[in-house]
Amino acid sequence: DKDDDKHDEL
Amino acid sequence: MNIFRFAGDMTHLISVLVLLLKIYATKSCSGISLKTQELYALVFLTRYLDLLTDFISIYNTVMKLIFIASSLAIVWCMRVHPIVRRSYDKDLDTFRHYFLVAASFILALLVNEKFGFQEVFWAFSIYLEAVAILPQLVLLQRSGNVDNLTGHYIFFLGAYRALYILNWIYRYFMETHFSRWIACIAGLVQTALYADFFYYYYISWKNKAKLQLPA
Repeated sequence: DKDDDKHDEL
Repeated sequence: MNIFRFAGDMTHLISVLVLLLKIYATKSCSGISLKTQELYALVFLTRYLDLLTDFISIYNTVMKLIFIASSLAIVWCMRVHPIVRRSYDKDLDTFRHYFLVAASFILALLVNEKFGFQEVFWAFSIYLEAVAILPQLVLLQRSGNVDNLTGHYIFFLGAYRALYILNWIYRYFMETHFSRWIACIAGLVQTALYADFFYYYYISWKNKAKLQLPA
């Protein structure tokens, strides 16, 4: 889902 | 967020604070590569394009703003600040870093998670960050003597991505569909580039001697 392909790391 | 990732972010933040301290306390940027600092500013500007489109958390947004602002402030200091800029080792900082930018961008066009504007620039920033330390390490070899704060700066800068590797290993085992191959492989290359620096940093710490890199 959308959250997966967000880069949640810096 | 796991402890490895948080420790990595804090180590990265410490490295930036140590560099700002060095420049502010000594009013000098001797031993610091302006090219590496410019590459880091480019890394943050291209990696955090999602700053305005994707909200992850307050922490994420604040840290991104800190890294962008601090990297631009350091480049400004080394280029414009009337006192600091005089101590820049212009004739030692000769690495042709434009090749690193070009190679990273070409690689990002070829190898990315999705062929989109933000994703290509994200991959570009990952590849560029992996090699951005090269001008600094070359400058260090050439200038030989390393002042303490510069040594600590490079140590924390190298350590942060090593902690990220532990974070990726942890997430790989703890999360079902976790795959960050691009970041992971680039992170391994990035950390490996520090290997000899880490060795000499450890020797100087063990012998309580000044950090010396072989010319």
